[in-house]
Amino acid sequence: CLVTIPLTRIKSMRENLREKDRLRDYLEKHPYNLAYKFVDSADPDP
Amino acid sequence: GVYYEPMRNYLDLAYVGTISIGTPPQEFRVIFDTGSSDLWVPSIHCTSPACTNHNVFNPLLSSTFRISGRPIHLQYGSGRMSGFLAYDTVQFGGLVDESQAFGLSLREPGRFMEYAVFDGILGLGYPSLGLGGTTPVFDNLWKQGLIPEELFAFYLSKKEEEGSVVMFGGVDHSYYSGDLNWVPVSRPLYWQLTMDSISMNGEVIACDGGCEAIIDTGTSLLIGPSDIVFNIQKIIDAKQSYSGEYMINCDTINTLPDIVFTINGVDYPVPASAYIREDHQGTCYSNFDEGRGGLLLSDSWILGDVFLRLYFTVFDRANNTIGLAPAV
Repeated sequence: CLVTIPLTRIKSMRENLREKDRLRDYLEKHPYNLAYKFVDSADPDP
Repeated sequence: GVYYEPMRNYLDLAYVGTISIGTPPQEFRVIFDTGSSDLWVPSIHCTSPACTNHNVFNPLLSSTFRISGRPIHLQYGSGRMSGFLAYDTVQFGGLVDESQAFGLSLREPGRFMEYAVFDGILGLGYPSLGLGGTTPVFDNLWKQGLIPEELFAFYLSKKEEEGSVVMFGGVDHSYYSGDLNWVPVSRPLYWQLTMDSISMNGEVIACDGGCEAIIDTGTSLLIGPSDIVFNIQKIIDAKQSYSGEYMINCDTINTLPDIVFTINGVDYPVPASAYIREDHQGTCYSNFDEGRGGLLLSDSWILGDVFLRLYFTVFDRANNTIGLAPAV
């Protein structure tokens, strides 16, 4: 009855960006944020 | 008609599984994510550049597809997805989950999915974390009597590519050694527990007096409050690079002591070989990262794949507990 799903480890977006030398630019534009659930915002692109 | 849910930065996600949606089935590579609760994949109507790199769902090809017409907007730590809610049959590992609610993206603005190697995300968090009025995949599996026990478990292999699994409805004991230590979920929203402390060489270096931690398969690193993580980077002599990452001398993998996460009175050591990662060019980076700008979670930790590769983890919805044991 146990259902097992194989998972494959893939190259992360960080590695992809680092290889393309775009990581710094990405991190500056998208700083890590832990929680957004209670952010009061509307769809910025309706 | 606008719904938001907490999602994080998927920059480091690295484990994907295959599911199919629709009749006949259309295949997608998704992250099985305990830090969110919804399922979504890109739709054929998505016009964003990010969608061109991924498998997209075509509703017209599925005889079991039903549309709800409800718009959804999922806000990420690094971008957002806009689309609509739909229902269809979802299949994986021989399970057939009928009338499953899922999101179909119409827009994935920004670049956040452009570099992703996965198509979508399958959330395994609590229902209250997901879109209101919908039943998450795991809850549907249980309600439809498709699994014998109301739990699932993750084994993340330390090897490069293969060997990792997520199991539903039971636990395969061959993936861990010793006994599972059960910890109560402190807040049934995320898979969240109360951690006693974080120490090195017997000295508490963080989480003094206790703190909250989320066990999250959708995060790769060990994420903590910025000032505290900054202090840990200093302790392990990690230096910030031009890209903002913390680099560290690879030789220290052999000399730095374990960092011990104590949970419910049990020590879970994380060796330097786990909290330092070496890339293919031979450069080493700290696997600690800081959470920025978080609201309610600002004092919490997120224990991601770095921790889960060391400790087999059972997520028990029936008892609201998390089981941890050393992975083999």
